[in-house]
Amino acid sequence: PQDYHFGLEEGEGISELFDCD
Amino acid sequence: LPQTPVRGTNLIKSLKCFGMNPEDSILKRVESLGHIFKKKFAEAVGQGCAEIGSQRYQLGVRLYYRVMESMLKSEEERLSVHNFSKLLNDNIFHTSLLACALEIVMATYGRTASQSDGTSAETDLSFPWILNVFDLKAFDFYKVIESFIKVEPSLTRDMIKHLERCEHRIMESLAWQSDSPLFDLIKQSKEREGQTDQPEPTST
Repeated sequence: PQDYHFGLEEGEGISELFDCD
Repeated sequence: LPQTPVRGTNLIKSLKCFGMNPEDSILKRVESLGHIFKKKFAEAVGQGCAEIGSQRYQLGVRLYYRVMESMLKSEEERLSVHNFSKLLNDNIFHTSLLACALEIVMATYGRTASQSDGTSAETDLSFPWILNVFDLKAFDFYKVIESFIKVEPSLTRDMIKHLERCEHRIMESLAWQSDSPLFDLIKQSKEREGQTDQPEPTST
C-alpha cells in the first residue's frame, strides 16, 4: 500500500522482531 | 476456524512443514483466548450481544489463520528457512497476531456498542481495548503490524490508516508505560553498545 510508511529495514522481519532469526 | 476445510488442511500441512503440530498449541490457544474475548465482549456490551462477540471472534480467527500462513510463506522466501518452530511456539507472537486480526474486525464493525439492555452506557471497543482483553503489551502488538499489512492485500486503505494510527499511538505513549518490553530492548541494546565501546568517564 503506497501510503503506508514501511519502517522495517532490509533484513528485518517478523522473525527478527520476535528474536526467532 | 479456517474458511473452508481444504484451506484449513493447507494451513495445517504448511504448519507441520514449518516444524510444529498445530493441533495442540495453536488450536488450544485460539479456544482459550476465545473464552476470554467473548467474556470481555459480553461484559462490555451486555449478555444479549454475546453471540455477536462470538461471530466477531470467528472472523478474527479466520483472518489470523490466513495472515499467519501468508506470513510464514513470506518468511520462508525471505530467509530461505523452513523451520519456524521457535516463532510458532512463541505465545506472544500468536496472541499479538490474533489481537491485530481482531482489532481489524472490531474497527470494521464499528467502534462503539451501546449496552444490549438499552442503557445509555457506551462502551468503546476501539483500540487499545483489545490489548486489555488479552493483557497484551502494546509494543508486542506493534511488532506484528507492519508484517501484517505487508502480507494481507485485502486490507482497505481506511484499515491501513487505522493500523498506522495504532502504531503512532503505541510509539507516542502506550509503549512507554512502565511495564513495557521496550525498556528491556533499550537496556539490551545499551549493554551491547557498552560492550563495543569504552565506558563513559563517570564525570559525564
